[in-house]
Amino acid sequence: MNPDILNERQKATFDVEKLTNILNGGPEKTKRRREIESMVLNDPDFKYEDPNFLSRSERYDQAVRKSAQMILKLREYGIADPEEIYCYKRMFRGNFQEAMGLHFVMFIPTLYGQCDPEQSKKWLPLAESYQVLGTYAQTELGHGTHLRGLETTATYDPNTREFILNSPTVSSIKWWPGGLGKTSNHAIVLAQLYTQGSCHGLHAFIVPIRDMNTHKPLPGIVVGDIGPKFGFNEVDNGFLKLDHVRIPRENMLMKYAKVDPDGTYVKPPSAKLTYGTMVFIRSMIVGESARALAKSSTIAIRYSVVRHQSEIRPGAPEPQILDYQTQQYKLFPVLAMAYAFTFVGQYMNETYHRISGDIHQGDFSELPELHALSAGLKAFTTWAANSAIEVCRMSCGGHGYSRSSALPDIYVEFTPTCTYEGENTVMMLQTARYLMKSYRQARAGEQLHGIVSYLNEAEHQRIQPQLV
Amino acid sequence: TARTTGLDINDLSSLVEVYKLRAATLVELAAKSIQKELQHNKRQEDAWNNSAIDLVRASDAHCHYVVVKLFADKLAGIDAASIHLVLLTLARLYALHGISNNSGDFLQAGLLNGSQLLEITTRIKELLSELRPNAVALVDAFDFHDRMLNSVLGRYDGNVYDHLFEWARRSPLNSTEVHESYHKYLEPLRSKL
Repeated sequence: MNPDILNERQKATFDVEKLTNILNGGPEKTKRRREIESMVLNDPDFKYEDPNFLSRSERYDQAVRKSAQMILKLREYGIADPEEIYCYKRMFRGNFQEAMGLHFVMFIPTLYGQCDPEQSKKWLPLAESYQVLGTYAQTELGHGTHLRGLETTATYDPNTREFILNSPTVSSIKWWPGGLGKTSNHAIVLAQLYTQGSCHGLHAFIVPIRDMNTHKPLPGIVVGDIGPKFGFNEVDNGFLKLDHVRIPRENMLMKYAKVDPDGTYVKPPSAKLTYGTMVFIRSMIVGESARALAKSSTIAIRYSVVRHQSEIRPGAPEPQILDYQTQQYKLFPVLAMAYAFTFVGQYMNETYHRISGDIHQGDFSELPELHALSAGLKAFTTWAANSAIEVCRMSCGGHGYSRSSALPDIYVEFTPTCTYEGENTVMMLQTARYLMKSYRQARAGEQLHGIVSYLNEAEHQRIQPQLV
Repeated sequence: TARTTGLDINDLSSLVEVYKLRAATLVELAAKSIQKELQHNKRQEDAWNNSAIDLVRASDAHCHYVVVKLFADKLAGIDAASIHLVLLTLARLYALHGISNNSGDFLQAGLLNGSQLLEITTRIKELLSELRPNAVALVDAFDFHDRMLNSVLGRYDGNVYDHLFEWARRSPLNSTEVHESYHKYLEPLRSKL
């Protein structure tokens, strides 16, 4: 043990284990997390080369191997609780992404959320046995957060009772979805639904894209990897061009909206149904912001007590970097932010689980506020964390530029959170829409509820500067 | 004469209050910007777009208030005195650092005056010193295993330099003492010159 860091630990004024339990949600959770982590740590199958020493193809190969192994291990250990699976995966993937990530976090949850009973019977066993490997293809080369702009079409043919999926323009080619390029053999494709001459907006369709035996692309399908990116080297973000691909009518996810065999369109009961998934994903992203900050500040602060540099008092030994006020001013607010966002992530998780019960009972009353709040907090925390990781990296001097520090990896794997699942500025404007609506209600004398109720109070209790 | 506001920079609930009022002020400013656009006969969509900067600022302030409020709420539920104290120091630092970084908003809203801003800067420095002894323990509490962190600089044992050297030596470029490019390009080059 480095003597400096040993000395630091002896200065602590509180019980570290107790604080760990608060961060994990209790001693039981800490204990279980460590058990699960040790399953990965002590598993000889999980010894891997540092991805930084591998080529892109080798990294993807290693990632697929790890994903396949992880699936078998989870079954072997009987880990089925979503939070425990998430904990296991965090340990086995470290600072990197998972090749099959979208199969777990988007494809399967969408099947659960949007298949009707018949479709569930068919698709869920296939997806959960990995016969079907899926992704979620929404974003296009020319269209992202603004969903109404997506161009891919799904036209219903009542004669054959099929949908014809097509990419009418280059800008409509599906672009970015994780696992789309080389891994998946099916995709849930978001497309504008046309039937009986009318457009009914975006709907979800299960589209086979590769042969389930040879894994070769099917007729009418042009699919591949979009090439090297800033990070996410383990993920085959892909492109998908559809050339009048026919799929059976039963492949449209019809839990809510439906198309009858004759082509009649049946509207879904509420436009808010997809909100739930978005709120869940965005709440998870708030937790990722906290985790990225916690890792970065751990690295930077530990290194700053080991590193000695220059002098504060002439002739004295080189002080630890962390004794400089400027270094404290860089790192301690980041540390405080890591704790703040951890508690926000816990709050969002608890709130999401609390209201998702209400949603199943058909009570959507709190969903609009949570939808607006999760959009804003996703943007707020990812923007702040993105900048703070860079502060941590640069506060480690030259070694912060080495991949061995992990800070470049943490940065490039985290920074996409500012863009995916809703580009941050668009998210902030979505929250603003809810704030403006609440503001108008408050001005009209309505009593607001929840976290925006301060807009009622602000009218009366404004703290005014008083002359002394 | 110095003007005082109700702000007590050592009282976390008072800090939550000023974040709340800053958010309310910015929400109102955004709403008034839209109102003004509409009064100039702009369409609703154009009024919205011409106020987008204000709208983003209002949302940012709203989220910032939520984060500070939730930090304070969390503290209310922690009874271990030593942990409560160190987390209170972190919460104060987060809130005051946020005010310092966004002081224009708070000054513009009349929630703060110049002399209080100086006080805040002084208080931030004090909080940095208060945190210094607990810095490593606070990151240890995140409980990241070295294999998860995968960082030579962030190792739990702090033995950075020998592991950094060992990591570099494992780099593929060092798998041979003489890289093949020497014989392919440099040696022929030198024989020609």
